[in-house]
Amino acid sequence: RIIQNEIETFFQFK
Amino acid sequence: MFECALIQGELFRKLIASVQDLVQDGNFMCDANGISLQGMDSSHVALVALALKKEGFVEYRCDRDVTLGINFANLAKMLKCMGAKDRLSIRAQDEGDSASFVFESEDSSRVSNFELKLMQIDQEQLGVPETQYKAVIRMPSSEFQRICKDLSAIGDTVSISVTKEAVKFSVGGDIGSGDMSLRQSESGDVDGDDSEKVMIELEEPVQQNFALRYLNNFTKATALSKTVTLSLGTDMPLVTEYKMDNLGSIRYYLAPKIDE
Repeated sequence: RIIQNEIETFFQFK
Repeated sequence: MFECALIQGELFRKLIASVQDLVQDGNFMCDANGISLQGMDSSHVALVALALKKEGFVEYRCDRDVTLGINFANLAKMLKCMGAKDRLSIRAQDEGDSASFVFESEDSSRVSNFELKLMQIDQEQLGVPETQYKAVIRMPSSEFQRICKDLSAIGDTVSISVTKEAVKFSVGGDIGSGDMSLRQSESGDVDGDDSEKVMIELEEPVQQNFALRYLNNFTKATALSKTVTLSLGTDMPLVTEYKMDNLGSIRYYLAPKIDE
């Protein structure tokens, strides 16, 4: 199953 | 007081056109060094980061940091009134609720004044860590635009795989599958300027899957730069970057589609 990640998974809020 | 001016106002119009379909509105953060903007698309899968340096402006003055909350579609309506060769000036008071945009033709025979109402946008900024990528590809931006457009007719997800010889874009869908490979240009090539070459810097081979509809959105920035740089890492967002000489760059980050 291929899932589309969200960008927040990779970058933290400042 | 914040004010800046660009001889080629057209560049700014192209910049707004490059972000307005991905992000509805955003904050232009203006400080002594330049202007930055960051925004996510509504599904939070893509992030665009604009970084404009004061050196790229013919005039730049920013006494105190200013945040201009802008709706890009509204700004685009005003920029549409600018002549292709007009000079653009932007001015905003420190605590103002509007920003002024002035377009002036080369011979100053036509001057247009627009006042755009500013918005209060509470937008958290995402920290993008400095990253060591497995592969960095530089290629003609028109070539990348064409590949994304043509392959999206066959499938909605593109696999990008990079070796030291070539970068391969593959898709599959109901009608079948296909792939397009670009070989690394011979370094000895003397003909043609650098912007026509495909250059690959490889730490190690890498392959990732991305949704083509976002890549097609990113290629709206093709008019800003003859080349585009793609940076890939394993299970990391793809970075698609268009550099604009000494004005700065626009970077798009796209989260990968990962096999669970």
